[in-house]
Amino acid sequence: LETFVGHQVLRIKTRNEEQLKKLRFLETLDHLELDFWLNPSTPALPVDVRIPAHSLQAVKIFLESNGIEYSILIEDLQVVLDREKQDIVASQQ
Amino acid sequence: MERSSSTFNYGTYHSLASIYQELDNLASEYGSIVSKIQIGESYEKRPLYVLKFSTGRRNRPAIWLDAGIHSREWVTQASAMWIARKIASDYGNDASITSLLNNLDIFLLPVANPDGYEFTHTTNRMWRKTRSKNSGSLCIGVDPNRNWDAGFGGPGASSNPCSDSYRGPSANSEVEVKSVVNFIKNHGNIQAFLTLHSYSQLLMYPYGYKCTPPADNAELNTIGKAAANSIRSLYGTTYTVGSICSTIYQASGGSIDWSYDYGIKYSFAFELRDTGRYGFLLPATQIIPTAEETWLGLKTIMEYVRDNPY
Repeated sequence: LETFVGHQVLRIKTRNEEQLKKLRFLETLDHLELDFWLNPSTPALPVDVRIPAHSLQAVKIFLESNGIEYSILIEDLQVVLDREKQDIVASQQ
Repeated sequence: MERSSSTFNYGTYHSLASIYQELDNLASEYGSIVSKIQIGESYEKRPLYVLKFSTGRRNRPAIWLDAGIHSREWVTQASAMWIARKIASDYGNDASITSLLNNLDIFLLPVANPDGYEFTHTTNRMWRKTRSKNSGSLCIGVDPNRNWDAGFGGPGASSNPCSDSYRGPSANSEVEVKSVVNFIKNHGNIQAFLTLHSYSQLLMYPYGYKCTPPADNAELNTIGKAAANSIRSLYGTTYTVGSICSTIYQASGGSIDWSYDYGIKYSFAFELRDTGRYGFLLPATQIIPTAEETWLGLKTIMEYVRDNPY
């Protein structure tokens, strides 16, 4: 089973089309291996993106240097997945 | 905890095998109105099972409901299972459902992408697409909600097989999509096409592949708003209602665009709750509340379909 230790999910709130465009640019950078859970769409909707540990710092620097506001939706994805797994095992028992 | 006579716990996530076993249990426990039919096989040869809820003669007007086309959105498959049992157990007890099934059939596909779902349990919890091989690429899978013959290949879908929104080599290239299309065309009397996704609490109608409003925009918006009100009445979960393009973005090759263009007027896509913390990784404790509120929205639409045939 693939693990996601250190992966974080950021919830990004954009203010305008310009900032959405910057996120769409980020989407094209395959080496960052970003997984957009909610794609950039309109400033009214958040953008949620799963970021592997190796890309976290670069992405956060990019967001902060462009004045794009974000919060951490999931601090460590593997913790959530482990709990989900435990729930399944517990209910089977 | 919602329990049927089997040991299936509706308040937790299940493996594909466990879900398929429960389909058999439901068909035997409510044999007078529920039957399990197979509409095809997935790419990796897993059966595509549909529950048929019917009380009468052949080829009645019917409602289609599917879940789990994006495999990692587990709350949708889990909600579909709870809803399946709710429909079966409410028949004969709830006047509205009894009247509904006395006039219409319901076809429910709880796991529209079984290969992807199995893969999320065994290998990669984040998997969203099908598991088909893409010739000429090492990357696997197609986004099954970009593969329908509706504006196929247009904006909002990727031509890159490694992308999570890869549209596929051609419309209906994915056997999971083709099987549903064939079933609906062969049935010939589907009045509503409803599909469950997660997340972000949206209730959407066509179009996604273009941004011009559908001919029935006003009616669909009214129905959508009534359904969203029903959802909110239970736990206060608020949904946004609108066309795909006006609500989120242009996305070509989506299922409800195909069904609407095929003539199924009542075509809606639900993006279920996220409560703002977990995205599609909702804790199992939220399965039943999510299913309960979603069912109220679906029921509102189904009652409208029953009362407004076309």
